[in-house]
Amino acid sequence: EEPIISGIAFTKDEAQLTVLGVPDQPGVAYALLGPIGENNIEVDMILQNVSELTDGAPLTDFTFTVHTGDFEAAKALLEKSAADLGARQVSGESGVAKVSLVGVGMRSHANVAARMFKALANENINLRMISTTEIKISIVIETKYLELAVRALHDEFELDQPPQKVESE
Amino acid sequence: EEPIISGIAFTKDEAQLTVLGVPDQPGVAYALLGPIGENNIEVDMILQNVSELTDGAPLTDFTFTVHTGDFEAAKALLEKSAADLGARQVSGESGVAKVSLVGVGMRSHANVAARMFKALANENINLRMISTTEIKISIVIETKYLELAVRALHDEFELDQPPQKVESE
Ligand SMILES: C[C@@H](O)[C@H](N)C(=O)O
Ligand SMILES: C[C@@H](O)[C@H](N)C(=O)O
Repeated sequence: EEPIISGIAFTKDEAQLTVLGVPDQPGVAYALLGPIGENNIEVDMILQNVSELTDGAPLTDFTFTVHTGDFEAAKALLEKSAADLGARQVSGESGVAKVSLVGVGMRSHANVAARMFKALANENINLRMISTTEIKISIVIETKYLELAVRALHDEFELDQPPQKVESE
Repeated sequence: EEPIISGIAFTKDEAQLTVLGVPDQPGVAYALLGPIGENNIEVDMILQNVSELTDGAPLTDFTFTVHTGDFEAAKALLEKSAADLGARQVSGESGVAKVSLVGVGMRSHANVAARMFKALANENINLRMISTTEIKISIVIETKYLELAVRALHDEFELDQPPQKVESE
C-alpha cells in the first residue's frame, strides 16, 4: 500500500512533564493521570515506553504534554502522586512543540518515518519524543526548532501549500 | 468538547523491540529505523520517550513493534545498528498485543484515558507501553491479557457491539 502524505500539523505552547522511575505495575498509570483529569487539565499526548529492571524493580518513565499555561499546576499534582508512588523524580520542559506528518496508508510506515527523521537530522534537530500511528508520525522537539522542522518536512515531502497550524492537533 | 468513543481496536501477533540506552542526538532515530524500512519490515508503532543523563550522556530507549514473524530479522538488524551507536542492549518481547480506544473529541482526553487505565488496572493488566493521540488511546500489553482487556473496556465504555478486530489497526 503506497503511503499518501496529506500534510504537516503542529502544536506549540506545549509543555512536557515526565515522572521518572515509576513502578511498572498495574494501577500506576491511573494513579498518575487520574488527578490531572480530575483537575480539568487538558492533556495532548501521553507516552510511556517499556520498563527496565533497576535494582530488581521494573521502572519506567511516564510522560504527557499539556498547554504551557498548565505546566505548574500539572507539575504540582504529579509531584504529589510521584511521592506516593515512590517515583524518583518529576521533570519537565515547558517549551516544546509537536510536529506531525499526517497521511494515510502509512501502515508500514518505516520508510516514511525514516525519511522524516533523516530530514530533521540533516537540520541537526533532536527528536525528544517520537510517537506514531498508521495515520500520523509525531515528534516532540524544542520550540525553537519548530519553524526549521516544518520547513524541512515541507521540502522533503514536497508539500506545496504552506504548512497549516492545526490548533486541535 | 464531549468525547465520543466509537470503539475498540486491537492487533495481536505483534512483537516489541527496544534498543536500550541510545544516545539522544540528532540522527540516531534515522540510524535505527533506516535499515528496518530498507529491509521492507513493516513497523506498526514507534515509541521513544525523553532521555535521561546517564554518566553525563543523555540516553533514551527506542522502541517499535513489528509482526511476530519479523521479530528475528528486525532484532538482527537492530543489534548491528545498536553496536555501531554504542547502545547498551537490544531487548524484545515477541508476544504483545496493542489495544486502542478509538473516538473523536478526545482532545482533553485525560479523563477518558484515566477511565481506560482504571478499567485495565482493575483486571490487574499491566500497561507495557502507552501512546495516545486525540483520536486514539493505545496501550501495549502481553498477548495473554488481550481478551480480558477488550472485555474490560467493552464493559467500561458500554460498547454494545462485539469488539471488532481491526487488521489494519
Ligand atoms: C507504568 C504504568 O503504565 C503501569 N505499567 C500500569 O499499568 O499502570
Ligand atoms: C533518540 C533519537 O530519537 C534522537 N533524539 C534523534 O533525534 O535521532
